[in-house]
Amino acid sequence: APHGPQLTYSQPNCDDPETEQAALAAVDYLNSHLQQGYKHVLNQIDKVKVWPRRPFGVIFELGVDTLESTCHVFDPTALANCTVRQVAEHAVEGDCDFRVLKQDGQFSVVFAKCDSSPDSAEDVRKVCPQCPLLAQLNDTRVVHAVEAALAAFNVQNNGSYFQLVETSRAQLVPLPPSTRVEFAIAATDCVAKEVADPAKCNLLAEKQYGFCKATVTEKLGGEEVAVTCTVFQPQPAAPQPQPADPTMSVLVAVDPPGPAFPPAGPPAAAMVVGPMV
Amino acid sequence: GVTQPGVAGAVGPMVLPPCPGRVRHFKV
Repeated sequence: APHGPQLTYSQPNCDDPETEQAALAAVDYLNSHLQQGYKHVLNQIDKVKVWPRRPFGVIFELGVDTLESTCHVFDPTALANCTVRQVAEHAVEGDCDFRVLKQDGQFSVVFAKCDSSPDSAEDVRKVCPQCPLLAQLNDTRVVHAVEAALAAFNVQNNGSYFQLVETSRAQLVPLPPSTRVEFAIAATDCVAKEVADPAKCNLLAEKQYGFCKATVTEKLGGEEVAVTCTVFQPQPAAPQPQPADPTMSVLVAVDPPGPAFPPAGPPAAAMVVGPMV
Repeated sequence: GVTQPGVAGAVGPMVLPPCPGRVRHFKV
């Protein structure tokens, strides 16, 4: 039960520097707890209330809009160097509520809840009438494109066999008929050139992730698979990722269909945030 | 025709609403 005067909040300007600092700390927290999809950047602070907190400090209660970047959450690139996904690429927005404690000059997030949603088809069409929209990740063409691209990557790979972790986004392009996919992969204890049964391969204890972009184009009598994967340095127990390895690219013709892999994760629009306090 | 000159309103500092804040990229 409160003693003395009731706690009252103040409402600073949403663009107040201290409010922005709290929002940036919250977005950093969000990105460090996302386990799939892409990092998000701060777009707009919708609302802010600042509550006194006993015995010390203040709590910022924030409403924040974010935008999806092109950096996958496994990509160690600093957020400041990640570009925002443009409307023509079918942007994805995040809508977040945060509570951020400021104490002794330090910000720490005590509550986070975010939902994300893709921009409307109408908005994309307004900017780019011919641009492909985001496709369902369980579309058979998407599933096949990811399988074919990963198989093509593993065939050209002299190291570990890589498994699919998630399909992150996909677009169906009408002309030329092709499927664009982006997906995350992880190294296993199998050697790519020797793998007989991918189901028996296990992820390495020191997780080594990668991120791939691929286009599978329908051709007469087959298809062309163009895939580029960036493999990141292995992650020790404390996740402090280092700069990325050189990019590996292959461009090969592959006869459909490729081998089976684990199912894709939920749609790109789903955003999973780690433990809430 | 002759028209009366308009009465100028008081010009003061523009007060922006405190929230929402600026859009950094674009609005979805």
